[in-house]
Amino acid sequence: LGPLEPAPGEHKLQYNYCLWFAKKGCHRTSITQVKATEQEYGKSLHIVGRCASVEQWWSLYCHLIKPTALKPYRELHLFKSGIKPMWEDPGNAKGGKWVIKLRKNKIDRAWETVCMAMLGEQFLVGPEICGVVLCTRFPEDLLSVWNRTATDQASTARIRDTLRRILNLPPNTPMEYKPHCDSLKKS
Amino acid sequence: GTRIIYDRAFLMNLKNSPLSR
Repeated sequence: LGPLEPAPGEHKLQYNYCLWFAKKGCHRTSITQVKATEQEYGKSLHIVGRCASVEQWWSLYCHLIKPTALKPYRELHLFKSGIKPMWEDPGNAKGGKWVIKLRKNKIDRAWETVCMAMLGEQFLVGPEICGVVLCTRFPEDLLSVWNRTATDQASTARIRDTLRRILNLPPNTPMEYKPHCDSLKKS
Repeated sequence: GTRIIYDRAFLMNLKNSPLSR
């Protein structure tokens, strides 16, 4: 992919982003052949579009169907350019993710809100954010925010608190932090 | 360097700008 620039008059984003789509579920099926599974998962990821400005983001977003219109076990990944949305990518390998389960009636708005917070640098954790992921399931969907360094407690706490605030989550909403190395060991 | 920060209201305002279509 060639370089991407904001057009004249557009509002540049702090980072360029890539939107990916995958048909697989959040959990991988193969237990024994990690490498084969990694390749298989990589192949299931398709780039939908890219954006370097707010206007390019909306132009992309307005062409997408809403998360509630997606079938179960579909994934949307909005990641910084240069980071592939896989645990094994060097940008993610030492990182982890906050995962929130959301009812279908909340997911459209929540996905839009989390994407906007990332694009607008609302998490205030410098370069720590890698991307956000939506996994459609049944009856609830999963929304996750991936960061670079699972051991960076200040950043992970700030991401959690920002998520609670922007999504207006009740204080008792379960939120789980999963380091990717644990996910890799399990698979 | 300076970070480019946009809040929700600002981003929503640009959703309907002619450049966003």
